[in-house]
Amino acid sequence: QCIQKKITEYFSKN
Amino acid sequence: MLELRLVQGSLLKKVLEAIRELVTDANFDCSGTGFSLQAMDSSHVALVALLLRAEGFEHYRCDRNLSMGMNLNNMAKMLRCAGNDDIITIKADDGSDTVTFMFESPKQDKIADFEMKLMDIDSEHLGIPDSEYQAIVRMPSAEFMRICKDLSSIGDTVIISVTKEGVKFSTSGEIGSANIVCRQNQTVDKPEEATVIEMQEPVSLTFALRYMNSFTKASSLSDQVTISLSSELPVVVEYKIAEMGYIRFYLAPKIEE
Repeated sequence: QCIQKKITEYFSKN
Repeated sequence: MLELRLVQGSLLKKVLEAIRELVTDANFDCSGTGFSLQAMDSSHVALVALLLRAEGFEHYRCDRNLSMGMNLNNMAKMLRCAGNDDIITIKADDGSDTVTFMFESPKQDKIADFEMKLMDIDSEHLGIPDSEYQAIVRMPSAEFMRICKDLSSIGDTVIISVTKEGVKFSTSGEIGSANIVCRQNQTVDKPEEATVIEMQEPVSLTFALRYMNSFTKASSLSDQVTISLSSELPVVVEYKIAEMGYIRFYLAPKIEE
């Protein structure tokens, strides 16, 4: 089973 | 005071059509560098980054940095009223809560003003680091669009694998499975039909086809698409906008639990 990662887990807030 | 005159107004129309399915409301940022946008979809799974450089506009005046919140569906409604050959000028006064789109026909015999209300949008701006990618695939954008469309009739996700053999797009669903392999092909007469694969090491990642299909709405902006893959990063699907900049879509992968 795959889980969908989020963009915010890779790129942090500016 | 902001005044941006874009002779090839159709570019702006195409940009809007490319992103409005993914993002509902977004801040357009205007600075000395250019006209840009960064926005995530509502699930924070995908991110779109747009840049139209100042040099690409026939006239570019931006006295101070300005962020204009727009509803993209409303903006698309207004831009659909511009002819494909029209020159589009974007105008806003400092502190104003509206933006004006001016459409001029090529013969200058018809000039239209559309004023749109701006909105306050609380958006997160993410820092996107420059990264080295394990594999970069450049291929015809129409081919990539076709592959995403075809695979989404079979399954919901696509596995993109790059090896020295080429790039493989795979899916599976209730009715069966599909694999499409594209090999490097630089021998074509037309550079826009080439497929070029730069691979540092093999990589294989899984993505939701729904988002990939949405990205391919930008295909009319560019003959070629660049797909950059690394196992620790979101994929980047980039469409260059001739002479002006780019539209980049970032999509977080699906990971085995």
